[in-house]
Amino acid sequence: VAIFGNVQQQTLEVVYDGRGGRVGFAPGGC
Amino acid sequence: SKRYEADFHTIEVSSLLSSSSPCVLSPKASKTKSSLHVMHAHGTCSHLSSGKNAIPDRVEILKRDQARVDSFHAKLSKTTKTATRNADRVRQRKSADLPAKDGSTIGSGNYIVTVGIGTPKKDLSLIFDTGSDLTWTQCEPCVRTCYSQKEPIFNPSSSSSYYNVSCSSAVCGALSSATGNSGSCSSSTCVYGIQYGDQSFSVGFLAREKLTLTSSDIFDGFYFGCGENNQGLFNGVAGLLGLGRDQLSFPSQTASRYNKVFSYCLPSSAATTGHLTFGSAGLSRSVKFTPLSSVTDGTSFYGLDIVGISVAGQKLTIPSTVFSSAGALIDSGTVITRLPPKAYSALKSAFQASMSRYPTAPAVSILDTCYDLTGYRTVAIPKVGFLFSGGVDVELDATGILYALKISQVCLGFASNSDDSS
Repeated sequence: VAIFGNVQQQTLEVVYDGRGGRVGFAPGGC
Repeated sequence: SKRYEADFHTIEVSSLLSSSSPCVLSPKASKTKSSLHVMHAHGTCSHLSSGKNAIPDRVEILKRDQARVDSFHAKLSKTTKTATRNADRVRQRKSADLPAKDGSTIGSGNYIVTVGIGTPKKDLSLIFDTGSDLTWTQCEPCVRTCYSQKEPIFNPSSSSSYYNVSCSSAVCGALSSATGNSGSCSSSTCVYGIQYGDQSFSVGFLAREKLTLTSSDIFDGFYFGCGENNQGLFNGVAGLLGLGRDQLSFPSQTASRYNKVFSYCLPSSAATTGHLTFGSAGLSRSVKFTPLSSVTDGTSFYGLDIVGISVAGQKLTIPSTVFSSAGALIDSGTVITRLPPKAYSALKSAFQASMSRYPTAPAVSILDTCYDLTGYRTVAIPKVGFLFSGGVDVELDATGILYALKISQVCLGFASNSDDSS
């Protein structure tokens, strides 16, 4: 599989919604 | 000029390597009720950053990162093969579908949070990991071995809220899916064992304990591993916070409070903190959601469907099957993004074309596209974007494109998998 790693996640707001079955992204999260 | 600004980042070369600037704390983590500060384990903001738990060098980080990726591939490969077999055979119990032994390696580009365990609470710094499930910390009396950690090792006999779990309890049976190993018994007490892909491991008692996130977010009876025998490259942290999807993970155990929702922001430098926030309060209105991919069904990973990549505003020509045949997952513990070879090749070519004005440098470890930026004050690098299913377009921050070993060797921070189907 491809893996989206933590260097590329820096400063993004990454949202895990386990119950809703989705992952979200927004810029400038820090 | 406007087009150039839209498609390129201009960054200070000196910002590519860690500085010794004073720590700047995340305002969101400071203000939000269910929020913790996230920091590099060995950055300026971390109290772990001194002495013999020195930060590993970046080549070593890349080596450990590959071990983690290899173990993910092995785990998913076994799951896929088992699922295929089961299509032709009698359906087996879910636990039988899981790999017997391997977890992931801990890696070393780690981010940590501090939580309180026990009564009275002891603050412990844990790696936060969306790629694994069981939360554990080292415990006294360390009947075999404990690795060196910065904070005092947790002693359950000093806590009034600590309880061992019986090996006949259902939660002991749940260990097989959370760790890859069935729980065992020692004097009627449930014993867990988790081994990671680089041979790091933690073995100890499965226990219930009070876990304090913040002064307002306290959980009685949280199941965790009290590790009496621990070895590996944990770099001075006290253990691990498992944020995967298994029933024993932190999000599952706290689902009644947070509804399995959490978010984080990883800081772009070692001198700033980000946040790890539980629950949906305070989420940015600009968040765009992509569905979890079925590629990780039967595992506790968070799967994604990547459908495209752009460089300098141009969408790369990559057949959609390149992404769909391999699938993807997101992981807080993997450092460098891995791509199928055909996708990586397209990304690399477009990046090289945009960086042709800069002198190249030798490849290092898994990174094969490097530049010597000696003598430059600023550098212009092409913007990189990922398109996920559901039309979710994510532009990476400038710090998410390069990985600097030294100023004379600054590399494209992506790597290729070994084949398109892995």
